[in-house]
Amino acid sequence: NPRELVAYSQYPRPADSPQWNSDKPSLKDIKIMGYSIRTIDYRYTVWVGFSPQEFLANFSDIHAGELYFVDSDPLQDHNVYNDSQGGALPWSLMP
Amino acid sequence: ADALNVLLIIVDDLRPSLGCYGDKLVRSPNIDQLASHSLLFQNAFAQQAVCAPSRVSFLTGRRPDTTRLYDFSSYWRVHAGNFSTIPQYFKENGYVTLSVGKVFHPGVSSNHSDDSPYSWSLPAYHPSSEKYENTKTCRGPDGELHANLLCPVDVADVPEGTLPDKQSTEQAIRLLEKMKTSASPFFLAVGYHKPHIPFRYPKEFQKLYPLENITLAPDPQVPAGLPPVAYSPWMDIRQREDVQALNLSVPYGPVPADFQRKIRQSYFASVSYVDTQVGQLLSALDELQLASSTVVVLTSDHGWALGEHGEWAKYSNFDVTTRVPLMFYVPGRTAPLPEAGEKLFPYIDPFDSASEPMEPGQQAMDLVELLSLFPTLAGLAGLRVPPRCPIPSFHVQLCREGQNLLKHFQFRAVEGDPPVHA
Repeated sequence: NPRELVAYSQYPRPADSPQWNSDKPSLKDIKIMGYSIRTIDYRYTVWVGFSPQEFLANFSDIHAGELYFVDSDPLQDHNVYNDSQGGALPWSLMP
Repeated sequence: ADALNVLLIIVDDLRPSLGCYGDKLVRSPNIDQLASHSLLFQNAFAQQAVCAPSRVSFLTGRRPDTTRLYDFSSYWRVHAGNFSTIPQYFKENGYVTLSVGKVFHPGVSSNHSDDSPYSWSLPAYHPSSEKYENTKTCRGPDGELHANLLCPVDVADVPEGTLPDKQSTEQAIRLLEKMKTSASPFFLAVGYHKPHIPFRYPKEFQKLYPLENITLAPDPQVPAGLPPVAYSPWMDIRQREDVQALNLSVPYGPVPADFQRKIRQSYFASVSYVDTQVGQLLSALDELQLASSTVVVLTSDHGWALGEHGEWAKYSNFDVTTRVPLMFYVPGRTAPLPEAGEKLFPYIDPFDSASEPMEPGQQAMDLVELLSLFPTLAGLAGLRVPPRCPIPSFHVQLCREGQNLLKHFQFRAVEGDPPVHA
């Protein structure tokens, strides 16, 4: 079932806001990790707290989120993550 | 039957801005021709959109959380686990394994040795002209030489009178000629440096992309709902002299519209330049009658944002930075075996406007990961597919975290061939 196919990617960040080393943080400076799940319908990313000493992500420490639906927003310009958190997601956007 | 050779072509920072991925503007006839004889994955994604972590990930078949490489400064065998690599696995199965150009990211992450001797039968080849890549070799409007982002050059003018990717193609062809008479099968990995920045390419390729034909990205603004943590401030291009001169505000810019179009123009020109290098390499494979015994894979380590979301680099989780081209030519499976004397990959000049648009080859729409390269290549070459990794797998030398994509290669049998079995 194509809906079962998932591609994962991730990206590290040193801080919540863009700064000089946001693109390429050294391991010791990584504080946040963005984990992305891609399916044929949507792209879902959570940016969570990350410990570079223990190499552990803390998924209860969510700094931000992104949710894009491929059909209605293929260029990923309309982040509906916050809407989805409050359950207010318009029906038309559901996969 | 004789073991199949493998030619793995990795194009640095290449997003799927290619004719075979539906791009109407970019001239990439040689890669499109390869695609027409291949299985092309329309939705292939890298596991991290930055060079070293992505390359170590797909070359070991492990996720970044297993290689524990998120930057450039650790060597997985020391830092995470003694994971086997794709070339190492082929070497252990009787192949002569050879590296040309940028396959592993140079430096700490490949032990300053491209992971030799584990991965390669010979020390990796690096083009001598690579050392000038970031020096002042770009002639500016003032007639002076600068270290610019946009760097169309007169090749006769640059140090050594050549460019790294030209040297890599020449070296790869020399190795193919040598391997032609070898009793052992070969695994040759060729890593092209362009279109990685700086966009330093033979200036004639700019003519393929007149500025008046170059549009901005369809969504050049930073999206309102984008969390600041998700945004990449594209710090590396800001270090280049021509971008510095624009005095852009940090972190959001924007880049002036005319310069945005120049960046896009030079990225596309670099893609067409690399396409000619791939074309020369593949036509040599043909000339040496190796096309019927060699699997050819073309991919990249991640994509690149060309102004989308107000970004100009990789370093993010967007589709434009993680989606990559991925295509496999498998003789007798994705295309009929070439008849004696038939050419599958004749060189096509991107300046030849008469060149016909290519028939597309086989396509797969399913989402796949670059992680799958290891098990899939092993399977296509007839080697035992490494077992799936346990979690965690730091203690396991040979296993895979990616899916084996062999099921996508079951086509209706190619005329005259025995039915293809999974």
